Amino acid sequence: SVDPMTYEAQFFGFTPQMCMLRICIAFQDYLFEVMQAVEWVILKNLDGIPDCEISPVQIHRCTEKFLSFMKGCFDNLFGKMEQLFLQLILCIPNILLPEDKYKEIHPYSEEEFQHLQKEIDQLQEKYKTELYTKQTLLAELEEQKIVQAKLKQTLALFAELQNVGRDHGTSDFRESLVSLVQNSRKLYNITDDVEKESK
Amino acid sequence: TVSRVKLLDTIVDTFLQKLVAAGSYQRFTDCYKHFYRLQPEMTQRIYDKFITQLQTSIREEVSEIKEEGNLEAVLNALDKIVEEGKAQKEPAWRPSGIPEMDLHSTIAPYFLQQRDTLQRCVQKQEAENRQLADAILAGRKQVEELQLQIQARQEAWQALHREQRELLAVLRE
Amino acid sequence: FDEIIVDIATKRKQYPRKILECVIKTIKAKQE
Repeated sequence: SVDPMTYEAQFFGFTPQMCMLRICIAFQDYLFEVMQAVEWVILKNLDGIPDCEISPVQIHRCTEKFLSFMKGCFDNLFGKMEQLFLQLILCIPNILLPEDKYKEIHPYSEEEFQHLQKEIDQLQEKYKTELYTKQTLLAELEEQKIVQAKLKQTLALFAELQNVGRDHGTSDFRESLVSLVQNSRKLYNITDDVEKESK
Repeated sequence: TVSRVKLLDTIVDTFLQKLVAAGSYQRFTDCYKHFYRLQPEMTQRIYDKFITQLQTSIREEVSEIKEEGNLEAVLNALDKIVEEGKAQKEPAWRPSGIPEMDLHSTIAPYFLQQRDTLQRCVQKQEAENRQLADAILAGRKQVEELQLQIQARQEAWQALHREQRELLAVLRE
Repeated sequence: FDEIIVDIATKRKQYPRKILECVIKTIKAKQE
């Protein structure tokens, strides 16, 4: 079972295994290249020796023998190096990466998150209701202002009427009317008497 | 704690040392026996060159990989993150494999903020509406009083008017 | 397989931030 090391890949941007594969292939290529160069130099040297008994095939066989031995050691050593790389260098120990910091502070379960979203939706509805209420209240306040103005206007009218009486010397219009009635009754009685006497 | 970069260099050096130790001159001459007998000095020179070249190539490769992936900076950054997080006792969080769930923790603080803001807005609006409602009740009361005042005036005037009519009736008589 | 791992890991690294930016924009727009 391969450990995909996704958390490491999240940090490095590549999988550690791929990195090690890249290093392994590169190292291997160098080993082969250097061995090729060794063989080439030896053959070059043999060319310069007259009546040399050693054939290129022999040298090639020597190269293969040495290379297969080196390859065996290389694979064994590289395996160990890879293990150390994956365990000590290209691995994320028991820590959180910066971009996951929130996970630590706010581990949120599905239910909690649903509940939070529901709470927000309810609050939004409530806020809307309160805003509509505010509009309604403001509208009634406006209406009240108009009504109160009208009522005050009417009262003012009555007050003006009151004042009319006062402007003509009578404090209270009602009393003045009453006194008018009494005066006119007196006047009536007087005219009545005068008429009798003149007869 | 040894830095990851230093660890990397040490591991590569050890790898090379062991590889060179395994591919010893003895082993080399065993394989190239005939050539060695023919030209021992040349064999020594070729072997030395082989080892030097192998080490140089591998070290250059490691430097190239470090360069390419900016590995030194990345590993130093990782050292720093590990240093900061080493107090972590219980198993650190890891992606659950369900993106929605993992995302919740990232988004939650902002939703909490939104919820708190909304709560404040609602409370503020409720308080404001309570004040408005009080003002309306007071206004209704005032309208009522004004209506009563007007009613009183109106009744007084109507009484007056009635008396006026009686008076006129009397006078007309 | 390796590409899939790197692809998923990259998304895990980048997408929360991108999504967060959208979420924050949405929240701000809602508030406005």
